[in-house]
Amino acid sequence: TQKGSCHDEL
Amino acid sequence: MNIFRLAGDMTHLASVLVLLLKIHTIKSCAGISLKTQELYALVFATRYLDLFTDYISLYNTLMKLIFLVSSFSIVWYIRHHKIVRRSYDKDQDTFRHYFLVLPCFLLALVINEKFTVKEIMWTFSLYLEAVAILPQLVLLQRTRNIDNLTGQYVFLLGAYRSLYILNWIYRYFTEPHYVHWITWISGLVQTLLYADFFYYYFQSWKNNVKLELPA
Repeated sequence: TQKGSCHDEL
Repeated sequence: MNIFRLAGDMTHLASVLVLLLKIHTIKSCAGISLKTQELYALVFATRYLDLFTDYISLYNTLMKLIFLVSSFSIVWYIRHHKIVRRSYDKDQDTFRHYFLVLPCFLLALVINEKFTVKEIMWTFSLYLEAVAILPQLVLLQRTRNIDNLTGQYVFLLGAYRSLYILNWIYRYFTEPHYVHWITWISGLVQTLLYADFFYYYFQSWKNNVKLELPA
């Protein structure tokens, strides 16, 4: 699960 | 995750592996800019601060570890390995890369998505990555004779960001509210910096001649 504007890319 | 992003990550991984392979097998870093490698190590160090705090996926964590370990070990090889360091041409690799770090940091302080330490460091790493290749491109123009592995390394490094641009376009159209202007613009600038290299790389491949960059 991703919080707010956490960045899910490398 | 989409095919463009997976292809981009695999291309990025390939670029790092090509470089490690070159340095580890032929024990030489001829034509490789230590400054670009130092900048990349800094990029990963500042971008992956959330490595242990935000768990996104096993893939994400694994890749971050691989990029961190590989970039720092490349810097170590070129600086400290008794054989590899001899092939490092510090007289040619003279780009003052510290002049890139400060402007990127100042820019990250001014233009960012959220004024938090983590977000500013993340934005700094984006701006820095966009210009990190400059010392390497300058070195390529100086040393003229580009060996295949170095050419492939730079090509893969440029190609990965181009694939990421396709990934951003795909995500923009498939995910509502997926808008990251800062990421998109710095990624575009980064790819444009490779444009002339790509042109000469493609020409050398098409005419089957050795890759030469104009002085």
